[in-house]
Amino acid sequence: STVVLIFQAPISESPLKKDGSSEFRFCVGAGDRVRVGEALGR
Amino acid sequence: GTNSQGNSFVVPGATVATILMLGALHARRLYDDKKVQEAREQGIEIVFKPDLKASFLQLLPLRSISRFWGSLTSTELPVWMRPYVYRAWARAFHSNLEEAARPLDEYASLRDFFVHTLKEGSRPIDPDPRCLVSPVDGTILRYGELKGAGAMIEQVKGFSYSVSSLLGESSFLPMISEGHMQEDSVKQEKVPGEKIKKSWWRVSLASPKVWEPMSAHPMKGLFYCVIYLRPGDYHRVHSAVDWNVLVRRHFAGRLFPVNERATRTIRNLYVQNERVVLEGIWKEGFMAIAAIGATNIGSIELCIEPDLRTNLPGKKLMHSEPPEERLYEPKGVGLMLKKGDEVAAFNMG
Repeated sequence: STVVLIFQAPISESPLKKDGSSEFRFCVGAGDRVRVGEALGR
Repeated sequence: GTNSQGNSFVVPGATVATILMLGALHARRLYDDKKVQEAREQGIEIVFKPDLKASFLQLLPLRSISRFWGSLTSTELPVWMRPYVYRAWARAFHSNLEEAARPLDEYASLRDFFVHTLKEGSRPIDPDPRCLVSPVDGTILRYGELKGAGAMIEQVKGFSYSVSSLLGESSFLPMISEGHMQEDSVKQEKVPGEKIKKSWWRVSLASPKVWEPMSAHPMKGLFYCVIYLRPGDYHRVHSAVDWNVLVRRHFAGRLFPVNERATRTIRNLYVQNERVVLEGIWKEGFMAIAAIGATNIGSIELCIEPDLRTNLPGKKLMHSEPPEERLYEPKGVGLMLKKGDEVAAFNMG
């Protein structure tokens, strides 16, 4: 089976300002094994 | 004499021929899969390529096969046999038996064992309030930001499906313009437990494609993550964040396999398959999760709606048929879930 997660999250306010202060970033990669409760992104 | 003698020759011959054919098909399958593995190791992108087997699958009564599999695995096993059967399953599909919450001989059937819960503390939830956690055990297939009109997710290179076909005509899915979402004038503060401000919905429901000029609030993007659960994985679904579930949509669909080969050869796989979509809102805005069934796992059970049944016989599979939808009370607030709460479970049949 498969689960698809779709969600809104902050992005950087302007392409120039990529300080990532409030920008959402994934902390996983394709092919990674994950378990319930582990961070997918912050 | 010749007639019965003829028959006694024909039957074994046909049997041997069938076994040889199946063996040849299986060998070909192993060869193909090895090629795919080598291609991936060389960094060659796997591309979408329908094949004969995918067309053949279209003809099979997959839902009936799935229900038959479910009734087979629901057979109660003698207590002495249970540990042997479940250890064999665990060895074949790399399940971790140590984590099962109960002793093996307490699971009456394979189906009962398949949906076992875990020992307390087996899955610690990341405490960081800024993070979104994995709702399941599995393998990350795809992830990223949805940009541009249409919001398409790549199934594999060369084939994509749209978010709106996956989730259904969502009245909550914010419009997407140039790939960014602008938070409207009303900021969603700590949504869970707090009434959702009407204006947000009014804006998102009625908002035209063109958005107001940059508002004082941070821009929002729409992100996605596709996670594949192997047969031996823990098959319960948990909440990725603190959120309010506002609506549930059940799509009675096909039950194609969803393994790696199927994603490479079956068009619109996730949009055709039986699935349950939960949609709502979290502190950063829109949130949805789609639980998609497969041939061997046709059932999706909701902890928040125990009466829901999927993979029912006699359902007409018309693509035009709208999903069966339910809005959770109280309207506009829905059901509140905390990060890590159990939400649903996949099961056989």
